[in-house]
Amino acid sequence: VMITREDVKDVLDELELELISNDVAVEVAESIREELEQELIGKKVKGKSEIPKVVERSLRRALLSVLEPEKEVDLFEVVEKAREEGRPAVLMFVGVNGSGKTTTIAKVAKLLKDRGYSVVIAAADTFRAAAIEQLEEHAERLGVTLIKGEKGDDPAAVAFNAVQHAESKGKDVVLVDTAGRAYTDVNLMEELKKMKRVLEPDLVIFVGDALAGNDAVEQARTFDEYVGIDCAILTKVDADAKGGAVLSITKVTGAPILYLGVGQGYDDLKRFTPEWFVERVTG
Amino acid sequence: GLGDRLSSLVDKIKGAPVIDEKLVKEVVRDVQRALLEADVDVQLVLDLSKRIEKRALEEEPPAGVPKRDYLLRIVYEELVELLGGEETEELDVDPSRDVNVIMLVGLYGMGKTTTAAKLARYLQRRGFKVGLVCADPYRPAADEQLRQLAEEVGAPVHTEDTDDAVEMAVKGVEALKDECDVIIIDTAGRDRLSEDLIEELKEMAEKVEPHEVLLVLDATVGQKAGDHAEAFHEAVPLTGVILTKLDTAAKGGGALSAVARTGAPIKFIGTGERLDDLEEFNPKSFVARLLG
Ligand SMILES: Nc1nc2c(ncn2[C@@H]2O[C@H](COP(=O)(O)OP(=O)(O)OP(=O)(O)O)[C@@H](O)[C@H]2O)c(=O)[nH]1
Ligand SMILES: Nc1nc2c(ncn2[C@@H]2O[C@H](COP(=O)(O)OP(=O)(O)OP(=O)(O)O)[C@@H](O)[C@H]2O)c(=O)[nH]1
Ligand SMILES: [Mg+2]
Ligand SMILES: [Mg+2]
Repeated sequence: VMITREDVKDVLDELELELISNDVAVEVAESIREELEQELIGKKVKGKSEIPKVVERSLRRALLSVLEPEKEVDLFEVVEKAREEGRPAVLMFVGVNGSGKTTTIAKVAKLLKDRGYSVVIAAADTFRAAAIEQLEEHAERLGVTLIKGEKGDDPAAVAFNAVQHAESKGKDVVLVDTAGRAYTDVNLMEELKKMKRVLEPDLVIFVGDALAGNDAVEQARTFDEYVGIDCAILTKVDADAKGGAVLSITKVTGAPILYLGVGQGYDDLKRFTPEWFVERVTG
Repeated sequence: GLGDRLSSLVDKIKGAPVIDEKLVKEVVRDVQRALLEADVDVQLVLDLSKRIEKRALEEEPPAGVPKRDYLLRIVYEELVELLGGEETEELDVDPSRDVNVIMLVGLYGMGKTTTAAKLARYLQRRGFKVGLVCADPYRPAADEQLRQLAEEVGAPVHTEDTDDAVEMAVKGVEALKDECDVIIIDTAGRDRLSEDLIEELKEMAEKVEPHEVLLVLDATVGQKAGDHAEAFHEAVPLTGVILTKLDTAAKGGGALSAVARTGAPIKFIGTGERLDDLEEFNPKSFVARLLG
């Protein structure tokens, strides 16, 4: 028997709302629903009772296919490749205000240091109150070099200095912290674009907040438009967040989610797997 | 935006004597989508839809009011009602008191520390002598951040070299209550799953007896806003909400659930990173923006 539109309308409506209540952006949930509709309608099944199971299987496949994008990024491979080329790898962290960039940089610094790499952090948020001091504390605790300027200095210049320092000292990685910014602020987005042009980073890492809802889509899309996002890290997953932003971010940018921030400690970074999210939604 | 979509839909029914059911359902679907895109809680959207649909089918527009305007008005009214009505509630700061204590609480990175300084400036402009207290012993350079903002705003600030947040708050109030008539306490970010941090907040409120406990909520927060707000409210009764980052494109629908679940009205909105970027809440313009 063939599945009809009527057979799946209600269950797909429910699914769409389920995704939305998991903080998947409305446009992403709708697009997934359309894909499912296309796949399911006309599909042959043994009997109508099979339909719920078939829908679930299709949903899993649809979610996995979004979360396993074409682009594959491995942090350590990127660092190794730069090493082979005899230069430090430059990783630039970007995102909106308060998303967890600075804290995430500290975690990534520890991750890399534990793997034996030498790390330099660039305090290129020269705008916000005590942004530099916040990194100073992290750098001291972690035992990594911090290259900073003064509050108000040109961020790209500070970051560039850090890269030059890393080059001259033979350091493996430079982690560039940038100021949080509203993607609606054209001047700030242009400033970020300029920084990318100056640094030519190996990776632009978008740091998103798992507590965010639909705004995650616009954030990812706009940052991708201005600087190009290579991969993403989603923070505050431990704060009872649904995490639907992983789907929203990857769907609109094709950038894979590398890690999840699961707390405020230096070890609170865990590798993201697509199964993790699929389980949360279907489990 | 929704306004245009509703207009074009309702143009179809201009001639109709009563608003027909099929069209109401179409309009409600459009409203649902707009609200979900604005991060309003799914259940709240479904409840609201039922109420709007019911009113749209049962009520007759008053003579001379076009159907389009009446449908829109129902949606606006229901949303403003949810926010506590058209009147914005004032901050409970009384100049005749020895000292007014305000506590800012909320999730990580919402804008509490920045808002503390903004609120200080707002109150200074109204003739209050405002002091700032750092009660965040966890975040690296939290005290330094508040110090720099306090300097910018010209307010006395108290920080304490301890890892005990309650002690920071208590000693801060002690230190500033003679020279200030309002004291704003900035607390560390926390979430409803961090039991000891929630306990800490309870203990802090018991000791400093705040007149205002304001939940600082980021307009980008999605479907979990209501749950978190409720948890904060259970720990320490909230007297208000400050919705931040409305200068971005985020609609702030999460604030609707926060208000609906706690009864705490939105008192201010944050509209940027500068210390002047704080405005009194206006329910009607918030709803207009929510509906796009
Ligand atoms: N629970 C939890 N909190 C986090 C996580 N990541 C960051 N935070 C907290 O979120 C808050 C903001 O973190 P920051 O690292 O300052 O964020 P940011 O993006 O650098 O902020 P700006 O530079 O001001 O834009 C801090 O209180 C962090 O401790 C996480 O994975 N889990
Ligand atoms: N665009 C915009 N940014 C804001 C607004 N309010 C605060 N911010 C920014 O949001 C980021 C986080 O602000 P904080 O004041 O450090 O947030 P917090 O809640 O104290 O953070 P924790 O103490 O770590 O939980 C900073 O980059 C602020 O400048 C606002 O209304 N609009
Ligand atoms: Mg930062
Ligand atoms: Mg703070």
